[in-house]
Amino acid sequence: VDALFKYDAAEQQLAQSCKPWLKDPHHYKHVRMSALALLKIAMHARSGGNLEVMGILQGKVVGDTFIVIDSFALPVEGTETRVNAQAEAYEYMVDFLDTNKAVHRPENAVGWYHSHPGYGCWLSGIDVNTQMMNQQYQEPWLAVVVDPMRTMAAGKVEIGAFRTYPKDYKPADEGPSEYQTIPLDKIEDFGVHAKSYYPLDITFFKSSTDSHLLDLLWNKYWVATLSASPLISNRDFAVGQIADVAEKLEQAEGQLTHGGRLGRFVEKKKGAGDDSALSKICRDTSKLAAEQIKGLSTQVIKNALFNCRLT
Amino acid sequence: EDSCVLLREDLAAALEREEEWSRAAQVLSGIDLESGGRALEAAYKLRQNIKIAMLYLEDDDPVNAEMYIKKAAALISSCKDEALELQYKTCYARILDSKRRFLEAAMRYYELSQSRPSAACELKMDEDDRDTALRSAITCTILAPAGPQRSRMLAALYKDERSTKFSDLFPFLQKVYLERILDRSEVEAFSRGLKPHHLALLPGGGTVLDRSVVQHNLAAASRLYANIGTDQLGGLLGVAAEEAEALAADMVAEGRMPGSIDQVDRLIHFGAKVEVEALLRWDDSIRAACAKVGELLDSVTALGL
Amino acid sequence: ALLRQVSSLINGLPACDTEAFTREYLTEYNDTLLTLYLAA
Repeated sequence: VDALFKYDAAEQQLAQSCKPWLKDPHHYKHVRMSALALLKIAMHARSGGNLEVMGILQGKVVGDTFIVIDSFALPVEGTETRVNAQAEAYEYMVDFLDTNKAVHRPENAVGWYHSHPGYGCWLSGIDVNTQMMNQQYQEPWLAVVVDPMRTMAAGKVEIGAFRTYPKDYKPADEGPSEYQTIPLDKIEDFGVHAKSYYPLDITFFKSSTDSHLLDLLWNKYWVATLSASPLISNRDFAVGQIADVAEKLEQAEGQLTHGGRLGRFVEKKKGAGDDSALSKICRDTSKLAAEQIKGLSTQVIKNALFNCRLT
Repeated sequence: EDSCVLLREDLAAALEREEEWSRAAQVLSGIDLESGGRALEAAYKLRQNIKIAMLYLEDDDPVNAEMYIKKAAALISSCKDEALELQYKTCYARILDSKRRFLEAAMRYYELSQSRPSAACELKMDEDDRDTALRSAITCTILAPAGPQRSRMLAALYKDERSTKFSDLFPFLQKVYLERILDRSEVEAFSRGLKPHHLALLPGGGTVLDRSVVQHNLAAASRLYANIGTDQLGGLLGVAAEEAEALAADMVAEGRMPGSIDQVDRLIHFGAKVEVEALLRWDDSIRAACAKVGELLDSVTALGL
Repeated sequence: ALLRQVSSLINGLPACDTEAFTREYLTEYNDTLLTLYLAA
C-alpha cells in the first residue's frame, strides 16, 4: 500500500499521452483515496457549516483508477450558487501546486472536491458544467462530492466520485442507481442532469504510518463516542429533514387532489427501480427515523452506564 | 439556415416595436442555438438568450424568462463583454424579483447600483440607473422574509449614504432596519411605490407586502416581549390567533426568529432558550468519567496487572 | 493509589442527577418518540 504513495512523473506522462478517456468515456471506473485526503476533505467540509466549500485533489492515475493521495482546500465558498467559483481561486491553485513541486511533492492535481451540506452526493447543473469544462481542458480529472451533515447524522462518510460524459454522448442504460434522499428544492436540478455523469466506486487506503496513528487514536475514540449526543449536534439537520418531508407530503397531496389517479401513487413499475412519490417519502422518513433511534439509543445507553445507581 | 436566422431576427425586432414581447421571444427562441450544426460564438448565444429572457420579462412571464437566463448563466463565464454581463445581471435581478426571491434580487440590485462600467462598455449606466437599482434593492429587502440575512442587507442599505436621498423611502427603511413596529398608514404609503407583482395575492391570502409586514412586526414584537399569548399576538399583528401561531412557528423553524411555542398554554416565548445546557454538562461529566477510566487502565497496564 | 483512582471514578457517578437534566433528557426522549410516531 505504501507503494501507492510513490509518484513517477514519466509513468504518469505516458499514461496520459495515450488519452484513454477519448476512446472510452467510461474508462475510469475506480477511485482509491488515501485516509489523509479523506480526513482533510471531511474536516474542510465540516468546517464550512451550511456553506459549500471546495478544494483540489492531488494524486495520479493507474490504469482505470484515480489514486488520490492528498487534497488541499481552496479559499472559496458558496460554490453552488456561482457559475464558476473555481475561477476566483486559480491563482491560489497555481501557486500552491508550484510550491508543492518546490518542496518535492510532485503529485499533480487530478480533480476537485466540493461539499453539499445536507443534500447528498450528486452533481448539480453547475457542477456538471464545471466538470465538463475541466474534462475538456484538464484530463484526467475527477469530481468528488462530500456531504458533511449526512456524514454526522449517519455516522459514516457520505462521499461520491463522478465523471461526466462528453456533451452529445448517450450512455447505455445502466439500470437503477442506489436511492438517495434529495430535498424538494434540489430534486429538479438532480433529475435533469442525472444522466450526464456516472459514479466511480471509492475505496480507501492508509500508509503504514497512518495505520499506526489511527490505531493510537482508536484507543481514545470511545471517549468521544460516549460523550457525544448526536440528537443535539444533528438537531438542525433533523429539523430540516422533517420540514423537507412535510413539503414533499404537501406536494404529493396537492398532486392527488389536482386530478392524479390514486393508483399512480401506490403502484410500482414492474422490474424498474422507479418508486412512487409516496414510497420515496416513506423511505426518507424511515431513514430519518433510523437516525433518530440511533441518537436516542446513545442517550439511553449513556444513561444506563453513567447515571443508574447500582444497588 | 443563415437566412432563416436573419428573418427571425428581423421579425422579432418588428414584433418588439409593436410591443408584442412574448411573440418576439417565441420567434427568437426558434433559432437553434444548441445543436453543433452551426458554429456559433458564445457571445451571440449569450446575447440571444438574454434578449429572449428580457422579452418574456416585459410580458410578466418570469417562468420562461428564467429558463433562458439559466441558459445564459452557463455561457456568462466564458464571455468577457461588459455590456452583456451588465444586461445579464439586470435581467437576472428582475427575474428573481418577479419570482419573489426578494433577498437574492436585492443583493443583485445592490451590486448593480454599485457598478461603474468602463468607458469602453457599449451600455452606459448613469446615476439615475444606479438610483433605480438602489431603490429596487431597498424595496426587495423590505419585502424579503424577516430574518438574519435580511437584517444584514438592511444594515448595508441603511448605512449606504445614497439611500438618504430617497425621502419617500428612507424613513420606512429606517423603521424597518431599527425593527420598529410598522403601522397601517406607513405601509400604505410604501405600497404606492410598488410594482403589480409585489401586490399580487398569495395562495394563502393577503399580498406579498402584507405577509412581509406581518412577519416584520412579529420579529419586532419578539424584541419587545419576553413572551406573549397567541391571542394578544394576533391582535397586535391584525390576524387570527391561529395564524399568528403558525407564522411564529414558521419563523422559528426556519431559524429567522429565536423562540419556542407552548401550544398547551397558548404562549409564545421569545429569545434563544438554551434547552440543552444540562445535557451538555452531562456530556462533559461523561467525558471526565471516561478520562478517569482511561487513566485507571493506563495505571493498571503500567503496573503489569 | 489505584483504589483511590477507582474511588474518585465512582464518586463522580451518577454523571448528572439534577432536575434540569431530567427535564431536558425526557424532553429529548419525547421529541424523538414524537418524530418516530410522525414517521410511522
